[in-house]
Amino acid sequence: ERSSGFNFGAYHSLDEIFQEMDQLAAAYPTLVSKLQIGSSFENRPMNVLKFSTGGNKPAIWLDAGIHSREWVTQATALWTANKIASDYGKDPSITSLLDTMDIFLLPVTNPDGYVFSQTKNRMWRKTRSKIPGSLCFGVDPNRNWDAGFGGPGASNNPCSDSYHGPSANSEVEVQSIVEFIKSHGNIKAFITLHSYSQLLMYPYGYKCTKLDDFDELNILANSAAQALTSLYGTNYKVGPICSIIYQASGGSIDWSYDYGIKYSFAFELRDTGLHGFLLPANQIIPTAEETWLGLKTIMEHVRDHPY
Amino acid sequence: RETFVGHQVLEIIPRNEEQIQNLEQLEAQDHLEIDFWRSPTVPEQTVHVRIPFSSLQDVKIFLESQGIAYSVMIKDLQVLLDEENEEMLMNQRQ
Repeated sequence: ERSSGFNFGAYHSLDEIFQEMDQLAAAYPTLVSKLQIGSSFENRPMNVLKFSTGGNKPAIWLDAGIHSREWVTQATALWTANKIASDYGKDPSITSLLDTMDIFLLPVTNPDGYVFSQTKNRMWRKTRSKIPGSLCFGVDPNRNWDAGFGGPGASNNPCSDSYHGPSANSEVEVQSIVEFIKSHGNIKAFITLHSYSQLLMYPYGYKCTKLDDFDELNILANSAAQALTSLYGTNYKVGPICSIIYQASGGSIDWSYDYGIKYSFAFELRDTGLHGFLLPANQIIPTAEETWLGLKTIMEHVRDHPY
Repeated sequence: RETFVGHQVLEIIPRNEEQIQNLEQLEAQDHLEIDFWRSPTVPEQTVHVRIPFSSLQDVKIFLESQGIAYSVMIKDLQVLLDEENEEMLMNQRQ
């Protein structure tokens, strides 16, 4: 029986998160494994949890914490990892999902930024790469994907919090995910967790045109948001990035959709109580619980609508 | 460790497109070192922006001169950071 005593309702250091990922893999050896898909700029591992009942199944990709200061996302991802592992064999929906598909979960997409936000600057959002010719560090990794790279809604100023970087995929953290998704070859959903503003979005952000699968994604996103709201009444807005936030180029779900992953979504988790990126730890578990209902709705749809 | 003593987070509600443009101009002024937590999008949609102590006066004067309504959402960011840090330390001890 597991006895790590890990507190999912608290914020943790990167080392503690990695230790808990190891614990999960050890506690559920037939379901959970840890794999390293690359290393960050400062050489920290990009650790992914793979949930698989065996075989080469189509898969769902989940990531969290690409913007390092959004701590509730990394915490939610870890709670979610434990939920998936512990519900397999108990919850018929998750059991059926994992009998049909694999799940890959990257709880800390920007490990350098996460450590920096815990040790030097709580408000740090970017990577920590060195920009040649500039005194400033880091690139906004959600402006660095090869999707309308360098277009509207991204800055070319290395000192800006939304700096897009010198070229698409210049950030090793982004490049590692792109390579993994391409090499896997059978990812059917790409879901990224952010926090602030309570939104559930789908492409596009780099352009404001309607995507081919608009109707299906819109209906699905609304169902997911309804499921999420049903738990604690947290209100979500649903729509394409461009129309419900603003035009933003180089984002991950635009890349994944254009790459052929139809079910591409981005969550902006709760910030109720006007705490911003300083969401009190006692809201981690409620946030994770409600997010889980939205995630499950999307994952069930992906399972039931193969393409 | 960078401190955020005296940094405030303002909640701003732009009433029209012109005010949104004014806020975008503000965002482009790098020397103010302001950090939009929720950027301006459409009229009546709330905007949240963190402002360092050194830029507070300039920003507030600008907002008032443009007739843009705002309120203080977080009075001193460092107070919240200290609380968060204390909570993390307590959890680590446990």
